[in-house]
Amino acid sequence: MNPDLRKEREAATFNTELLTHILDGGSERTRRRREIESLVIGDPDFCHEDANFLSRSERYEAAVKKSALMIMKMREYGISDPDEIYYYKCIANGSHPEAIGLHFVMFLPTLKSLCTPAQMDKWLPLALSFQVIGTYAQTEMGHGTHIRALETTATFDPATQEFVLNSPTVSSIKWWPGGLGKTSNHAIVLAQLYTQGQCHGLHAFIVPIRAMGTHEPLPGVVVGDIGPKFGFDEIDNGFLKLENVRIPRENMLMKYAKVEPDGRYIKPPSDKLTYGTMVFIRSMVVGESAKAISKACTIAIRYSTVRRQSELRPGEPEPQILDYQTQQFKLLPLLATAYAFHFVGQYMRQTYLRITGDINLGDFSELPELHALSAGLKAFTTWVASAGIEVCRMSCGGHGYSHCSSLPGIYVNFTPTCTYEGENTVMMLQTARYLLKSYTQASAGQKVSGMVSYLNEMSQQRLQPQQV
Amino acid sequence: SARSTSVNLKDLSSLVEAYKIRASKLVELAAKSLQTELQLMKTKEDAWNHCSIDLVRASDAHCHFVIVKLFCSKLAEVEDTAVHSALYSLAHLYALHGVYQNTGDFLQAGLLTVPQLTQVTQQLKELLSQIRPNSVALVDAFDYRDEMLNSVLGRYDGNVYDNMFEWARKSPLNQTEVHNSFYKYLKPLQSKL
Repeated sequence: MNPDLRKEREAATFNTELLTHILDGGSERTRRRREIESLVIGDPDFCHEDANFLSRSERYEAAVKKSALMIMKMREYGISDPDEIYYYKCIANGSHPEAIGLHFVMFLPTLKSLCTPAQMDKWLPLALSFQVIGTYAQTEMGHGTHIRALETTATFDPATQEFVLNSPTVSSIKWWPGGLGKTSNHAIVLAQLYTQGQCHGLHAFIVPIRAMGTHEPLPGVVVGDIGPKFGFDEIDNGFLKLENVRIPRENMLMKYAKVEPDGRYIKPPSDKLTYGTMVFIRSMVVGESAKAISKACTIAIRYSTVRRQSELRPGEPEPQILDYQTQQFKLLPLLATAYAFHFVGQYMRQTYLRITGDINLGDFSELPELHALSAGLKAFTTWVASAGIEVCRMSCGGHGYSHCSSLPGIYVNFTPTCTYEGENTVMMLQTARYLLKSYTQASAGQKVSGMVSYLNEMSQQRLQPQQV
Repeated sequence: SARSTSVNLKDLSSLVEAYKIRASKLVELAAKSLQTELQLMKTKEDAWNHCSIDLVRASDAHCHFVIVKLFCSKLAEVEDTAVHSALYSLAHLYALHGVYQNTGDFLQAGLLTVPQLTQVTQQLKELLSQIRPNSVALVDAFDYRDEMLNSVLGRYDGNVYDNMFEWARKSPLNQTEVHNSFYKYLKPLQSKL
């Protein structure tokens, strides 16, 4: 153990273990997390070459191998609780993304939230046994967060009881979904629904893109990888062009909106339900912001106590760089931010689960607040965390630039959160729309509730004055 | 509409209150800005675009308030005095640093006075000194195993330099003492010049 680090640990004024329990949500959860982490650390199958020295193709292959291994091992150990799966994956993946991550974080949740019971019976067993490997194809080459402008079409043909899917323009080609390029054989495609000559807006469809045995692309499907990116080397972010691809009527996810066999359209209770998966991801990204910034802080703060540089007083030994006030000013507010985001991440997760529970019982009253809060907090935390990781990197001097610090990897794999699942400025404007609506209501004397309830107090704001 | 008020920089609950008022002021400001644009006979959509900077600023202040508020609420759940004290300092630093970064908003809202600006910096410095001795313990509490961080600089044991040298030696460029490009390009170049 480095003597400086040992001294730091001995001088702490609190019991670290107790704080870990708070962060984990209880001592039992800490115990179980560590138990699961040990399963991976002690497993020779997970000893592999440093990904930093591999080519992109090799990294993708290694990541697919690891994903397959993880699934097998978790089945073997009987790990099925979502939190425990998360612990297992976190330690196995480190700071690298998971090759078939979209299957778990978007494909499966979308099936669970938008399928009818009959659809669930059909698709879930296939997805859980990985006969179906899926992704979520929403973004198009020319269209991002403004989903009403998406161009992909799904036209119902009552004669054959099929939807015909098309990418009518180059800009409508699906672009960016993780796992779409090479890994997946199915995609949930978001497309404008046409039936009886009318467009009914965006709806979700399960589209087979590769044959389930041979993995060859199906007729009418043009699919592939979009090439190297800033980071995410483990992921085959892909493109998808649909040319008159026919899918059965049952492949439209019909828990809320429906198309009857005669082509009649039945509206969902809320338009926002189609994008529920994005809200789920946004809610979870808040916790991921905490994770990324806390990892970067851990690296930068430990290194700042080991690294000695220059001199504070002439003739004396070089001090630890964390003793420089400027270094503290860079890192300690970020450490505080990491804790703040951690607790907000816990809150956002609980709030998401509570409100989606209500939605499943038919209560949609809190859906607008969930949308607004998840959008705003996703944007706020990812912006701050992205910039913060970069500050941590530069706090480590030249060594922060090396991949051995892990800081470049953390940055390039985290910073896409500022643009995926809703570009941040657009997200902030969505939150603003909700705030203004609430402000208008509060100004008119109507009570607003939840996190915007402070707007009720606008006319009576006061603080305890203090002498200046 | 608000009375003249100022924030007590040493009191976390006063800071939470200040964030709340800042958020409501900025929401109000954005709403008024939108109203003004609408009166200029623009379409609703154009008016929205013309005040979108104000709108984003209002959202930002709202989110910031939510985060400060939730962090402070969390403190109430912490029973151990020493841990509570460490977390309290962090929450205080988080809130105060936000004031430091957004002094314009707090001044504009009448929550901060110009003479208080020096106090903000002074208070920040005090908090940095207070947190500094616990900083390693505070990152240790995240409990990231070395296998998860995969960082030579952030190793738990702090043995950075030996391991950095080991890591560098694994670089594929070090597989041969002389790289092939020397024979292919540099040697011919040397022989020609």
